[in-house]
Amino acid sequence: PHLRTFTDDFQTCKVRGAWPLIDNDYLFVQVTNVAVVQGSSATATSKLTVIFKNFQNCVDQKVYQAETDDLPAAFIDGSRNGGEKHGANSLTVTEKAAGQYIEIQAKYIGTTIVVRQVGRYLTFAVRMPELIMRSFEDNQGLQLCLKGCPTNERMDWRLVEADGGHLPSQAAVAHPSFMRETATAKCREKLPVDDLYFRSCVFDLLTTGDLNFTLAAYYAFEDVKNLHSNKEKFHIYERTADFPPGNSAP
Amino acid sequence: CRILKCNSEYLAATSGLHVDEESVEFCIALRAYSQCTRKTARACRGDLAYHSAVHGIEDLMSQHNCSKVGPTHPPPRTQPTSLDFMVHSDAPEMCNYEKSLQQKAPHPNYTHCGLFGD
Repeated sequence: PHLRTFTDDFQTCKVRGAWPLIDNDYLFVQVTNVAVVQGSSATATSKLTVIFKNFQNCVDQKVYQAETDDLPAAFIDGSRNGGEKHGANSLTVTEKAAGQYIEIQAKYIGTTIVVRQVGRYLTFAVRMPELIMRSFEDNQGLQLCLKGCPTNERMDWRLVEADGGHLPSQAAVAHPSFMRETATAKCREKLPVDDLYFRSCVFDLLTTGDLNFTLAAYYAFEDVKNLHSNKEKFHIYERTADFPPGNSAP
Repeated sequence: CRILKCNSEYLAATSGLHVDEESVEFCIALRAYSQCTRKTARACRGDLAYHSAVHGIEDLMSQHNCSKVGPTHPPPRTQPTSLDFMVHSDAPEMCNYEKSLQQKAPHPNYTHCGLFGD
């Protein structure tokens, strides 16, 4: 999937299987990614687990789990808040659109999590105070949201672009007519700015031919607009390529 | 070896705490102390003060039934007022990150992470 880290780094990763996104003193988030088409190492998220750790007199430990076609509006114990403690309502799950969009508010740690199902796959977004984000031990382990994907798990999507916009072999059989021009036009409808969300969208359409990925990129950017604290950093542009009109290279 | 720094941080965190009444915060401070000593373990392996601290932490955690797993940072909170002591030490304000920060840092820095697509 495409990953935007806490430091606004943008990567496309393989990370097939289960990987931790966040692992700090208050919160643990893990995603499971599966291959989307044969012949490509591209994967997408099919499962997401969030553990809110027991916190003083505010909340009990709560686990939220979503899978493709199962986006519950409750924790796995059926509850929608933080349990029996004095501040239980400082942790709540809210269904914004049934089966498509849920939001978890963890006020005791100033954190908001958005989980969506778009097509067959899940998207994840979080807003978290920097102090909470940094509350972990040095040896606590990998967190994709913190340092991004390991180098050997990153994908260079320019290889796909260099192919002239043709699809990887197996996907090409499934979607022979899906060329770069079509993908670009479809993505342009939802993402008019030529940033990395737009380019992710084109990559995903070229890789899968699945138009739902256009919406996934669109909603990911909507979540940035809602959750990111710096309006100047909503868009991220490719560092080594051409820059959009009006934006000079740093 | 920076064991003295760990000692100072622990003393600062527990100064003014009434151990019997504030066991949750005491355990948090002990876990933080333990975490700090672990970070200095290699550099302090021949330091008597370090080994003394490690054993002392274990004893205190056992005495106060502290779990080894749990938060190591108390939530940022404003200085308690006399009203806080009259009502609850665990009043809902401490369960609201932004409210608890209001005096120290009215505009906390927020970060964002997102994952989508294929």
